[in-house]
Amino acid sequence: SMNLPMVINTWAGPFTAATDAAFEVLSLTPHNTTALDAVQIGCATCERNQCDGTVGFGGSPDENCETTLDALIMDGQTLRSGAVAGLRRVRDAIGVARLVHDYTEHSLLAGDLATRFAVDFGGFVEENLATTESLAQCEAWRAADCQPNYRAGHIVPDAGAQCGPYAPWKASDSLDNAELHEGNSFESSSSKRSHD
Amino acid sequence: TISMVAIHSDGTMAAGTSSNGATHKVPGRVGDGPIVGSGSYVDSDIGGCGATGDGDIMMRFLPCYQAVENMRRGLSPQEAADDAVSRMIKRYPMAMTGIVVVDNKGQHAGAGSGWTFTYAFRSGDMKEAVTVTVPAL
Repeated sequence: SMNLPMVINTWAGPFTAATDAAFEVLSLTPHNTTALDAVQIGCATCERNQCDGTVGFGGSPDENCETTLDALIMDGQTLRSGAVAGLRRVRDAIGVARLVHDYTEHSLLAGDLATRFAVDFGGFVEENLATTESLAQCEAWRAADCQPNYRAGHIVPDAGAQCGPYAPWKASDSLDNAELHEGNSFESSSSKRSHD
Repeated sequence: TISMVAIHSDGTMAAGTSSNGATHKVPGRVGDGPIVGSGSYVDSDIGGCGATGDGDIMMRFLPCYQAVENMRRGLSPQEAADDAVSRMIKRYPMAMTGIVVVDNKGQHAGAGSGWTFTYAFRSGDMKEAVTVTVPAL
């Protein structure tokens, strides 16, 4: 009576490849595939395709030009979940999240030690997540004096106009050269804002 | 960010999220993607939710947990989504947010703010995914 199976996800365009991939495994092999499998396959499709650049390797470089990945998977029957945060040097973030779900009692592994878990336990391969495009994006940002910039508060040098390294402002620091950056340049210009 | 909810033909559900976060973030920053209830949330007894947007803001509101709990209290998917987004933009009017909400019967809706949010779905005997455009609240 219900129009099942069903897959639904954020965004359109290149993201529909993930919708279709997840739906087709549920539709074609329902006896061999779980909803959890479908979500993993769908998200992995977007990771491989890089979708619009906000998923997978080679996108959203940080201040140091590094791409790191976040992923979560959750079972609606058990309410168990597995996740990785700030995963470095491993492309299949949703696959590592699935390992956390399937083979640990934890909910979230982070950073280099999540990478170690992926390599040692899951046999994942470490590789550079940067691409020519992501490095160019980062270099363009640096060439634009690191603008826009997520730093905020009283820091030196002024993150609203200069690249770092940054440090908290101290009373002994000079007040010359507009060194105080109290705002957040991302908040002041929505057109420049990034997002998850 | 991709955030996805799947419903098996047997009624079981799952959700997941994958993201490379915000561009030019401070190294070490983690967004809302891997946070349960923020990036996504699912309870097969009720429904599921996926989210995208300003992760630093959204993770403070657990919008997907909020949306699923809204449905548990009897709200429709659209009412649940609108309420979850409204709670965020009440405190952060400029926030860019988007959530997609589906109940365990496949009824779905989306809500967003700060941009034109879209989502995609495919169900039953549909031959390909269909896109839905969501006006900003």
